[in-house]
Amino acid sequence: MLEGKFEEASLLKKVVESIKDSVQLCNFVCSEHGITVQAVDDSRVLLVSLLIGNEVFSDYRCDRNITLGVDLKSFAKIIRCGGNDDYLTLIAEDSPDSVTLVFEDKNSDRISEYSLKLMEIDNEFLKIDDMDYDSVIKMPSIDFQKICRDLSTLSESLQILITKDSIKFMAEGETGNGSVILKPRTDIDKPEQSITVKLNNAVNSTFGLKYIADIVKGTSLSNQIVIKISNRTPALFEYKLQSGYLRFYLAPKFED
Amino acid sequence: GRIQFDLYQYFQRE
Repeated sequence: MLEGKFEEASLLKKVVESIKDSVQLCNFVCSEHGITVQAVDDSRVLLVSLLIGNEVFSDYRCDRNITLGVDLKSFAKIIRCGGNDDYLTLIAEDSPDSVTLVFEDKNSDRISEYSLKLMEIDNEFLKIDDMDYDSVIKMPSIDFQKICRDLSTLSESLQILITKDSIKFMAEGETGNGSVILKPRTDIDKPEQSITVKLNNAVNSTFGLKYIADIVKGTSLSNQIVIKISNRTPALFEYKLQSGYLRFYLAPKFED
Repeated sequence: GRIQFDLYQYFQRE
């Protein structure tokens, strides 16, 4: 049996809102370590990998592995019914055909209970090994979101160039071009404002902005985003959770 | 023009 209680419903709300436009049907695999999701979007360009570690929950028990096949659009509708500050408990039997969500308002005795029907979802699992990346950058997630949104007004593609002392984001379109250059900086008072670059090799990679527009929906999950890029391989965009992560793997675009 | 690659060109199915 699964019983996982979140101190605040807002965390699961944010997670679901962050991924529901990338993938619709996905299996939430629950084990003693927490909940994991891996799913690929229909175009097979973007992969979502989620770990909500058991330490995120104020109470957590899961005696044996349980898979919850979830339609995220329906899940999002139910999860919006609870308040952000409510306790949220997920409950499922060992071989469930539904999952129960219990919201508890901390300021009153109100308890709301919803159940979501589960589905058999037959998705392929991709094996992703730990890779050495040419470059790893860490920057404020909100800045990355703004840069991508601004440049998406000009082009469908975002070019990222990384050297040891700068990160350059570029977009070239029919109506004009744009670029934003960032320099590494350490902010001791506000570490979440820092920008770091670890470089093994200079990077010049291009990605589809429509996928990046979905990735930056994870912005509210973490102050910082970690971007790991190698030339000619998928890049990893990561929002760290208190225990766990939301990762997106995005395949690059190449010059024809 | 640019070609969009897909993830199955890099990652193996388990």
